[in-house]
Amino acid sequence: KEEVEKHDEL
Amino acid sequence: MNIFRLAGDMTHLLSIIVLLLKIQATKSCAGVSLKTQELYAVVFVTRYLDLFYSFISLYNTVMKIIFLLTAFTIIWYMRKHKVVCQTYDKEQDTFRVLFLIVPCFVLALLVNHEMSVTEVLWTFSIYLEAVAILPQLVLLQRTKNVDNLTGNYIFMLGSYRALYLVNWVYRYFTELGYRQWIVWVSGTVQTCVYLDFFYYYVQAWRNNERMKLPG
Repeated sequence: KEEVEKHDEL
Repeated sequence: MNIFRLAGDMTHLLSIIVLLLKIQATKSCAGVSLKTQELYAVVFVTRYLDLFYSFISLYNTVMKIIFLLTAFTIIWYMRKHKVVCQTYDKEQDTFRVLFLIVPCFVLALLVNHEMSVTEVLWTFSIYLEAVAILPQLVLLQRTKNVDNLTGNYIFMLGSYRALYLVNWVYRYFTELGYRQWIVWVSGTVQTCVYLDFFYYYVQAWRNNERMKLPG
């Protein structure tokens, strides 16, 4: 689940 | 944010600026694949949907907007600009992009982090970006004319993802539990797609001669 929230890269 | 990722983003931005300058300065897009530019526009649109609902940082938002605007500007130049659009070799740029889009979309439906519209589209953009350069590489093989600026554009576009690979290694070791298998695998495939080009590009650079691709 944490991967979905962390789209912090371009 | 780490230096590898910042270097990657700056290299990516620079590659787009180089292409825009080439088109604006020479009023020509000879040797540039419109199909690759359109695939990249699809990548950016499907990846940056979160512009509307989630704020990560000013940097993140500004860069996304720049990537979207430059992508559409390049496409506008190649399709609409009266002088530039005449230099686009439509007959050579014939890659069947559906053969890239459909498999990437099916794969995004099968392999993703979450079955939601935005997450599937985001995953689709990750897969599509890995193969988006193919029409451009095929066009180069066909036209043989790798002008300096186009060569530099492709080299930097490939380098940005290679820098991202380093960034992922760095984050894996410094951020406990950081995992992005989908992005890591796709980014590795993407970088491998460029290896052949990198080989000929570096060779030409070492021999200080104009880059030529094999017959």
